[in-house]
Amino acid sequence: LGEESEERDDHLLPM
Amino acid sequence: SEIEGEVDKATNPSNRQEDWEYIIGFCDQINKELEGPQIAVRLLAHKIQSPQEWEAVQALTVLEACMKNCGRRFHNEVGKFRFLNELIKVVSPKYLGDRVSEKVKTKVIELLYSWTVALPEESKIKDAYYMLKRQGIVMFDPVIPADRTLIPSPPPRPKNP
Repeated sequence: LGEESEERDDHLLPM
Repeated sequence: SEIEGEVDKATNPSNRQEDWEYIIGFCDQINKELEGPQIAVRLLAHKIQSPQEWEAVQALTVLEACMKNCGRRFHNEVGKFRFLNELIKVVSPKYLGDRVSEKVKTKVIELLYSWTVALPEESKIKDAYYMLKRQGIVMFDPVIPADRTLIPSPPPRPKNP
């Protein structure tokens, strides 16, 4: 579950 | 953490040259600790954004050495946007790009490109690199010298004096 939520929170920087 | 002391030694601006004893010591420490890769990439991101060019250059050499010596666990941390975004900030004029030397920016782009080739399974590295191309921050793929490609071999050790 921890890994899944980490994946959801991992976004490319807005440019 | 011991990792913090090791990264300070390996990137110390008063080092006359890249110190491979310290760099290897840092890699060894990462491999020993459960949370080693997570802690290491956070510390390295900070050093890579240093206003002191020599500190940033050494941090990039350390990062390259870790990618060769610290295995999948380390690749997985580098392959997260959380870390890749810190590299993007260094080369993007919207963030730190205007204040960072060409030498540091060139090295960041070379590393990113070499990982897109060597680690195709880390798809976020490709996403980050191609975003930089779309933005015109990377105009063409750099030529990576053969001795700098990511192959899992030990880096050169200093000769005994």
